[in-house]
Amino acid sequence: WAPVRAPIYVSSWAVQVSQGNREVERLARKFGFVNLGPIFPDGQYFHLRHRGVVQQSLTPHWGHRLHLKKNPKVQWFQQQTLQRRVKR
Amino acid sequence: SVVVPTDPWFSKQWYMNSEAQPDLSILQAWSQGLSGQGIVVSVLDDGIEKDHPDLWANYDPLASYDFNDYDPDPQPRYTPSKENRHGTRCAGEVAAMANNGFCGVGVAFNARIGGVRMLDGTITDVIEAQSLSLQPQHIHIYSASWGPEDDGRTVDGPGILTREAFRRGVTKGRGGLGTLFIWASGNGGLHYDNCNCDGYTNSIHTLSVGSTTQQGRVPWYSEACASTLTTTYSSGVATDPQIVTTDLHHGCTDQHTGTSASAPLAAGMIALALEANPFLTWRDMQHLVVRASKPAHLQAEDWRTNGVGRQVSHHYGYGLLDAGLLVDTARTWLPTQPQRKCAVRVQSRPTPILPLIYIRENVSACAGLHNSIRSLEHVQAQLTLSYSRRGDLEISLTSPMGTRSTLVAIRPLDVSTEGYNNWVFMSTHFWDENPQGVWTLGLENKGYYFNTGTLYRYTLLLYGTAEDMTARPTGPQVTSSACVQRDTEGLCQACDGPAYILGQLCLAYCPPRFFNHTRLVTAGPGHTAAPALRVCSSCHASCYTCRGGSPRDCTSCPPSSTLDQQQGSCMGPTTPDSRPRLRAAACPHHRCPASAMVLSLLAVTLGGPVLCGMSMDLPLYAWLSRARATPTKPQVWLPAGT
Repeated sequence: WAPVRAPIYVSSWAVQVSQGNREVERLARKFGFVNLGPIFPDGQYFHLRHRGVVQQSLTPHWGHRLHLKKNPKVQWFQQQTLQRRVKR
Repeated sequence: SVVVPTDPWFSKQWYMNSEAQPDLSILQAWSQGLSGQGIVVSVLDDGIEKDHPDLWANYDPLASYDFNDYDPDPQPRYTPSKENRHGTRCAGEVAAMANNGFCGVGVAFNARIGGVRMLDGTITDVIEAQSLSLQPQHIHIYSASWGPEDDGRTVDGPGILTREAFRRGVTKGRGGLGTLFIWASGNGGLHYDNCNCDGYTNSIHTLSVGSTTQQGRVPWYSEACASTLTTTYSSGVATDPQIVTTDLHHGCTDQHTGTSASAPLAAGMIALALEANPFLTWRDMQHLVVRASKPAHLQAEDWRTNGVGRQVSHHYGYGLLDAGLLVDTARTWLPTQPQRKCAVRVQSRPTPILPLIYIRENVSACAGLHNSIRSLEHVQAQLTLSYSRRGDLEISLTSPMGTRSTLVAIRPLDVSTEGYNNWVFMSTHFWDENPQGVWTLGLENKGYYFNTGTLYRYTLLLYGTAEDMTARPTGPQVTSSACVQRDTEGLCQACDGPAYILGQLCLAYCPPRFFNHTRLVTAGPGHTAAPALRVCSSCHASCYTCRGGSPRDCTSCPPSSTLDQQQGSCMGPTTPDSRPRLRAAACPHHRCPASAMVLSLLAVTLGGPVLCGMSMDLPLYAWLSRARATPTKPQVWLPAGT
């Protein structure tokens, strides 16, 4: 079943690159991402942001998806979506 | 130690100054000299006013970060409406200073307090995962008072990375003892929401805290659900007193409200328990909280006695948390054996959901296998079903010992036609019960007569241990004897009595991931030979418990691996590189990698800088691949601007 509302994609990605930060920096430079650093302390998962992508979109970014998918150094990636969270 | 603080607003802190009867019994814990010393708590929220006069001395920059702006300063963004006061308020409940002539006092007034600014901006799975895995070897307790919308129609939970952050936290955080995630159960009472539709509070890795009023009533905002474990005080109707804490602009408030106010009180009480016994695992703490929560004067229509004789309610879990009882129990708690998980696929063929159906399954609880369970902890029902109006369907689970737990009650505002897609409902109500026998899942239409639906998949997930928890004897005092000789770094060299040395402490037993042995001490020049030392030393990283330091000395394994009895080793999905490599250097960066247990325990007991090591985790990719092959919890998107 599809969600009631489509996810809202934002201009950041989680990527898994097992070669670590140096390889992610190279990847970021190549495709214009900003490397915001590791997600977990093991240094395999990184948070990337792209300033050239609209901050909120109803569709995932086709071009960057293709770049990341074709890159053999990228084991996994996910364009981030907006999470609605409230204080209690 | 401070027994009765002199802070001017302490007289307003009715929930801890004996004004309410019973109160949270915090004075009793303080009178034992406990104040959260050496414990680090981080509040994940909209920031923390680090220069607040009641917080600055306890503020810990290592336990803080700003993931909204990606800098180390978690200072809130100030606005005319003070919308970012929430984190500062929650932080003051935990660790506001004592006896400084200002405001009131925090429950753990000597604990170090950090803040993560992560709610004041775009929130994504990455931001949540990064926040929940900030400094897992330095921060002991994360307190979170937020979640998906409590509007009575949302079914939402953590994303794939955040779930991994929880998993890593409990398996690797705090040197392998497991990070403690304390969560506010939710404010959706007015919308008849149910906190089992919130994947954060219903996670087995979080300790979910509900609220009660001073009079022991269910507050108007309170959500009932089976995953709530315990309760602390908070606000009620307008005439009820609220919670006293620090506020933005160096202020104080006596108007902090909601379940947001309850979770930090519990986090502070848990900090006191952790100070009393720093070697408790994340599951030990949940066992302790179950035992230290009492129905007291809490009023609800659904108090029931479960199969092991404990009273439990969907509004309050096991009842009002008692700090005195919590620390007393913590001091004598014997470590819980490794967690076992037994999955029972009950139904995988489509079955029409009639107005009322029961699905019964005789369960052996994996008897005869390495993962057999004698005493339950969490129980989950993973369900995939369609339904014409989701909120009309009430789902219940009854254990072989006759305890009936409502997994989700009707939610009148949930008109979704999506059903539940592999949603995991959790109940804590069967805690310590024997799982063997017939489990009954009940599905009942409690709304529109013509509702229809189909159950596609039902898996029962049992978590627990091989031990009969109801028959265990009380252990000895954990820190039963005092250290009588220390070296220049404060590490204990000799205990007053037959205890084991671990870092700064003398312990009655060695905790999980350590083994006890006797170390011969050679006499130095001019000294007579010293008696042999009884010490706790580290197990190999692959073991949960062991009899020696080699990878073939394991006696039990962490949940991700299984014990090869003949080899004495733990076999599991670990990489060849998974052995921790200790590095005796101060952590150079705010996000240091996982450290070895000894070093983190030293940090706990000494209160000094955390020493860091390295470890390699199970590749997330393999896990992600599995998760993608299996549909996960549905994400429900709400209109913008809510």
